[in-house]
Amino acid sequence: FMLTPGNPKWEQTNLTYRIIKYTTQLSEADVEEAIKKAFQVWSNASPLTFTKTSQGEADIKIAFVQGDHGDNSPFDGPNGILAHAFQPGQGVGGDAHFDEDEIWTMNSSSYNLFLVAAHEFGHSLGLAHSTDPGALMYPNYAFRDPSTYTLPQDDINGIQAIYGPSNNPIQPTGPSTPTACDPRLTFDAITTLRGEILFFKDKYFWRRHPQLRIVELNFISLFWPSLPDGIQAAYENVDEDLVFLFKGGQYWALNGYDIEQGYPRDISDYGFPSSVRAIDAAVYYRRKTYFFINDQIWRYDNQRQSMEPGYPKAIASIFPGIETRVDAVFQQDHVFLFFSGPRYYAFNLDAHRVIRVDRSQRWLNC
Amino acid sequence: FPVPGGSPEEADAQEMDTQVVQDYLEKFYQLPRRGLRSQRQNSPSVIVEKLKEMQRFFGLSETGKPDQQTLAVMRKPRCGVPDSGD
Repeated sequence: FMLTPGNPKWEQTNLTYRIIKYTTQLSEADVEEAIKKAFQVWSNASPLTFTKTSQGEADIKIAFVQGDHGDNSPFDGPNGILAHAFQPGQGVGGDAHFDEDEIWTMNSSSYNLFLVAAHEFGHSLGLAHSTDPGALMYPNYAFRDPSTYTLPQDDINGIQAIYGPSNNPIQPTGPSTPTACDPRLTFDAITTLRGEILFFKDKYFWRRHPQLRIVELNFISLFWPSLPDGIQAAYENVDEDLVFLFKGGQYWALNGYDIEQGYPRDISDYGFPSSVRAIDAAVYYRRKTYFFINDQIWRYDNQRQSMEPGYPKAIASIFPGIETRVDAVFQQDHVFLFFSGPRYYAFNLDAHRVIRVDRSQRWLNC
Repeated sequence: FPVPGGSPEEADAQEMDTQVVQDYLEKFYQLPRRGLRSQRQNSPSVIVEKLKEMQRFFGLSETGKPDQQTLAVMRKPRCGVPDSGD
């Protein structure tokens, strides 16, 4: 996190706010609900309180305005700059302005007012932008589900660096963004997707570009708002150009970046017994789908559309050398890449043996 | 500068990219606005330094060049508050 240069802060902790000018795109009730919820994000993590006033002066004045609106920081029409806010202080200090030329929503379509407002109020309280891509104070917009939103730890640390701990007897904690080069990094699931490789972790995924070897971290919800966090297994069926994602007893099908209609479905579709309630890892190869659950492997025949007889078997009996539980697996050039803890094992399907063992994070250019 | 022998479309696209970079660095990284820049401030090295500062902030390779990944970040919707300075 970063504090605004000069460390401006409010001397009083009970602050007032007033919505001077509403947007025409949402009802006043929706705007007030989003704004109230956005302030709660910060009051939950600090000693600050926020009281709405409807007339007279207020510490934080909120307005939806267009283009050049007289504060030397003109807005730029749809997209681009969404909003801005001023650091704590008198007059314009603390005020937040939202670009009326944007489409403001209460849902996952851009742009969700609650998320943008919560970010701007961070500035109103003295925070600058954070370099943590998972932080609320990161400059770029990224949708996260407001109904399950919790302030990331980076932002909690920031606001408490200015105003001290929350008055709650139990100090709030928040999610921390996984760092690619953490030697203890493990993956939840991995799949290829039309040449790219997606590495899933908590509410994020890294996206590795095949040629450029560039790796970028994104929120799962930025690409697929309706998907849950914590994807547990994933595979690409290249013959159908579909990616399947698994969590618990449910699975989803993605066609590129679109979720197919009629999902989620239950994993019993594959013929698993009801005793199987989650999958550790999965990979597709030559019209067979391999599922890894604890120390066992199941094989599904995609042509017959049924689980193959004689399964489950011990993983090591099919893939000698793969002795530990599999977190994630994907296939590349007739090699299964098995990830277990902070290591991966390259299993050559022709030579039928492990040909390389290395640190998982090398796939993230670490 | 336009690539010698580049097609007019390429020159236009390059001009567009230059515009995106200029605007972004002026808005969020304190690159003095055109017309207000002194000779020194107008030198390419100042722009390269500001571009590296932006790439560092976003964890990009600090090439000092407007590569595709950098331009992609610059085109994302964002907050209007600068990433550095007041």
